[in-house]
Amino acid sequence: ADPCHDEGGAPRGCVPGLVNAALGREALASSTCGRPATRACDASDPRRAHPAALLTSPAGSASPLCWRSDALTQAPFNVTLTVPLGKAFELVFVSLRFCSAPPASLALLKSQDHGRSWAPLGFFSSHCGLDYGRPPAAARGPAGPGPEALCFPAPQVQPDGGGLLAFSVQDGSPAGLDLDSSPVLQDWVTATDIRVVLTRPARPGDAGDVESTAPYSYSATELQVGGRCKCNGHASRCLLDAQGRLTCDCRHGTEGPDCGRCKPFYCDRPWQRATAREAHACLACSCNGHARRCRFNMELYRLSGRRSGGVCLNCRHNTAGRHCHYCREGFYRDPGRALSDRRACRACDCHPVGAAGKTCNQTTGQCPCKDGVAGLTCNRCAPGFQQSRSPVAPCVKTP
Amino acid sequence: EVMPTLDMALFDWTDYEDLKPEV
Repeated sequence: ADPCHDEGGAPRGCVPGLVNAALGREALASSTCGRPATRACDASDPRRAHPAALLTSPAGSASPLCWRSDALTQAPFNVTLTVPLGKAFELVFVSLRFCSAPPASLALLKSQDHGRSWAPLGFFSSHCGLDYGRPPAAARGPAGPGPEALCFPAPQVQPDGGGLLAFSVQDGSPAGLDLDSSPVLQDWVTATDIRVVLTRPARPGDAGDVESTAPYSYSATELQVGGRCKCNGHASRCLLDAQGRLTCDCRHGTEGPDCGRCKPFYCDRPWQRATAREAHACLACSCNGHARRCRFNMELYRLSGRRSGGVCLNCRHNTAGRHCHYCREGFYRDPGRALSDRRACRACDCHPVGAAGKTCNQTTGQCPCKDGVAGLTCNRCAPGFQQSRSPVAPCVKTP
Repeated sequence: EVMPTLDMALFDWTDYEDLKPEV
């Protein structure tokens, strides 16, 4: 079964499955313990190392299990965890398990341009105003028209001394927005990289003076980024390309890492994201097999009632026109051949003396004959005429 | 009646050298 086409072969919207996009990706931490080695942490000893790779490695595959930061003795206590996802994903949730008391404040950021710029997805703090200058989400008024980064309570300490950050990406989004129909929401959930900024360590009982608890270290594992490989509804899976980059297995005449554009010959209408109801497949230009390239013309598309805007380029086999659907000057349609036949257009072959020009009727192939000349190519004198010696008037009335 | 095709050899190109088709 092909998720991108129905039983009849018609295209339909399709999406890759929900995965942990961070799994196996290289996690980067701005601070990791073990250099220089201490009694508890030695980066050069696998049995005592706590590298950032433990954040995104399969559960239970390593021992120890948790990444750990260096001991932080004085402010600022910021430590950044970054996971490049390799390509754009549409996020559903982000979670992070803390192996020690979770921080009192942290920020969750995303990048849509492979780490060049960052935007917040959410903040988590026991003191939203103090840490991030914004009101707690619960105390905030009605949601705005679009998604925004809200400030949620910091993760609670669990009985085992750890804690869990669990964030649903649509938590910052007003209810009722639908991913299929809301470009704003599509943009909100799209990320190529995820970053967690651990801002302030927890202090038992309060969130005030953290320096009294120093040195402090953060420790975490299982950074999960739940999402779907972003293919804009035109692929049901993502694969590694020849260069080892994750890319959509595009269908519907689309191409690109996210199926974000139409393939070169598939430009009869503008690219569109597929929805659950409509595949919006890119359509091949109609060139009757006489052109390999085409371009999109918006004006023609509008004039056609938004049905067809492709213009064939470099029509071959002596054809011409927007769809290579008629014969170029000096050629006419052979009625015995299909329009898609390589020899659908025959040369006019107008007689150099008997014809008044070289261009024949494109339908009948009739050349324009001089007076008294007849025949499809004007190569004979008409009845009642005979050949003269003058090439200007090749046929004269028979005396 | 099928007329014979024009015979190029019969034309006199003396005054129309510039119109003469290349063979």
